[in-house]
Amino acid sequence: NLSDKLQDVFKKISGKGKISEENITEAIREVRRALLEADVNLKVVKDFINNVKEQAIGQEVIKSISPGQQFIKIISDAMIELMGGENQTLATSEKSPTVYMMVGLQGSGKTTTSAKLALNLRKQGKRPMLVAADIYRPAAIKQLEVLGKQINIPVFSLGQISPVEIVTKSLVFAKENGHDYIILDTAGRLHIDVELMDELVKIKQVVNPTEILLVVDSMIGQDAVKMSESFNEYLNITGVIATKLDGDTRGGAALSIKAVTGKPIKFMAMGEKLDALEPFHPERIASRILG
Amino acid sequence: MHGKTKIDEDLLEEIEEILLESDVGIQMTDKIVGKLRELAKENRFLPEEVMPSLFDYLKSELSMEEERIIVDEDRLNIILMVGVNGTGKTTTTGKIAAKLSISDYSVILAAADTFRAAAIEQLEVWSQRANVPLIKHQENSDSAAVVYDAIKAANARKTNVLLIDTAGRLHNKAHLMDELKKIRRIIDSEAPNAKLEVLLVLDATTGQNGLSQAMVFKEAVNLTGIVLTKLDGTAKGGVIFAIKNSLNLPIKLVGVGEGLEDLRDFQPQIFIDALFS
Ligand SMILES: Nc1nc2c(ncn2[C@@H]2O[C@H](COP(=O)(O)OP(=O)(O)OP(=O)(O)O)[C@@H](O)[C@H]2O)c(=O)[nH]1
Ligand SMILES: Nc1nc2c(ncn2[C@@H]2O[C@H](COP(=O)(O)OP(=O)(O)OP(=O)(O)O)[C@@H](O)[C@H]2O)c(=O)[nH]1
Ligand SMILES: [Mg+2]
Ligand SMILES: [Mg+2]
Repeated sequence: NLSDKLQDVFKKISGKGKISEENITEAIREVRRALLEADVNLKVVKDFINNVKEQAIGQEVIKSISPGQQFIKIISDAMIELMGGENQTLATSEKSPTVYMMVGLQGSGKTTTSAKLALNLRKQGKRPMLVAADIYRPAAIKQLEVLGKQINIPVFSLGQISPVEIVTKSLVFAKENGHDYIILDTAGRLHIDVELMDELVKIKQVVNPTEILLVVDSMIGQDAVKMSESFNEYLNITGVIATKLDGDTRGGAALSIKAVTGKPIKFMAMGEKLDALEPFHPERIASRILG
Repeated sequence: MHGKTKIDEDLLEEIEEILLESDVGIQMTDKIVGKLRELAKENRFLPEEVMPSLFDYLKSELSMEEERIIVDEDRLNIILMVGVNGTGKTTTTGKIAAKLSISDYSVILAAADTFRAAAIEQLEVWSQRANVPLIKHQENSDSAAVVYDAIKAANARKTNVLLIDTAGRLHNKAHLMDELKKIRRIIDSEAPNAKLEVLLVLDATTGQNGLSQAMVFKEAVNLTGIVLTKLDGTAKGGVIFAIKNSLNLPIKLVGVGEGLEDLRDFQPQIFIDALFS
């Protein structure tokens, strides 16, 4: 793994006191390889490495730990700083109901995550409701209804009519029935599908969500950047939820998405069960990426 | 005039970037670029020969026998769809069913995802769209039992093709991979003479994890091919080079959309052109 490779690289330079431009070149190459293998986007890798290089050069090699370990720590700290430290809770609107809008590519986990968020809110004593705004995918509405039943949370659906109309009416329903949180499950779509991306923009205009959460499959590769930039451009997303982290993917996409959109990763989904949702911990993703 | 052609380093770097950004992965990219350097040296390429040679090399890496799904008309054909969550197994099962049905084969679908919410209902819609019968049990029943019944039905009705949709599962979950192995055992014991295709449904947006997926699923149920889905997006699916290189698995089909007809045979030339477009 990277840690071992860096130990070898730095064996040659230990005792020389300082990390310098010359002795760091091979170490940087190993880090670049590790990040690319972990699915961090190529452009993000380049920027990140230059950044780390600046920080590392001139640093005194601390006597107590090996240079390899020190270098790993610099990288890990830089990653944690890049990904963390932001507002990672979900905001609440001053004007009830608060609307959370779930968006993302096909199959990323929006419907499952919508139910997880709803359960989370209910456990906090709130009165959430789910809205079935995916009118395209076969049995999508049924899927959300089944999940809603499992956790005893009402699912608002009007069948396969326009999603804009569904979400408009869901606001009325929420107010009339005392729901303080609305979670909108939308259909998966490609960021290059202009018509469907405009549909999301219309939904946003109509319900004014407090959070627009991009749900991302953690096994996504280089496409994470194009995709998240596009969703962000159309919608000005407020946060990201990384799913399927119970798999063995390294999850470098999380770093890429934070780096290019600047938007915080708020949650990590770690399983198919509806309680498998945790607040985002950057140090856990950093250690996965570094392998 | 010495006969040694040195490839333009800028061009090589550009090729390297395109491959990396297409999810080819650093190891496979190094192998490809290294091979290109070697070919350029051996054959003393002119600058305009570099790209065509690269394309030819990549095409040879991806092409292989058994690239198509061919129905054997003299016995039962079983197609088992497997893969991690959300990659497009159910949708692809529906598309394949439609394609086979239009070509006048008799088809039965088996709803062996008995776990996920509304999975059976979802496949039911596809069976109606493709106009083929569906074998299903109750939600939360035993998936192996569905497979068993489906094979019985297919044999009884002398069906050409039985398509089995399974639940998505992460390959690092041993108990879920065990369930899949059990399904495989049932197929082997109840339909020993059937022609079996085991297709890994892989999302084109997947990064390097695609290689582990292919390795683990292959080890568990012995894959015969791959369906690469969601190629209508911007992801290039470059991880298939590493998969082909390590496991020699053919890409048989590609998914290019969410509709019934959005299924194509894999064409290496088209795939490679798309990488560099
Ligand atoms: N292992 C695991 N599976 C997950 C996780 N989140 C979702 N899934 C599974 O991923 C698959 C897709 O989830 P969905 O919730 O249907 O995804 P979606 O984004 O709503 O899909 P579309 O509506 O078709 O775009 C299902 O099999 C889920 O059970 C997770 O954190 N871990
Ligand atoms: N754009 C695009 N979307 C696709 C393609 N294939 C499937 N999808 C979409 O991807 C999402 C997931 O498809 P499913 O067929 O439910 O995937 P699955 O593998 O059966 O999911 P699980 O059973 O939950 O593991 C749906 O929204 C599909 O419409 C494709 O080729 N292109
Ligand atoms: Mg959904
Ligand atoms: Mg399915």
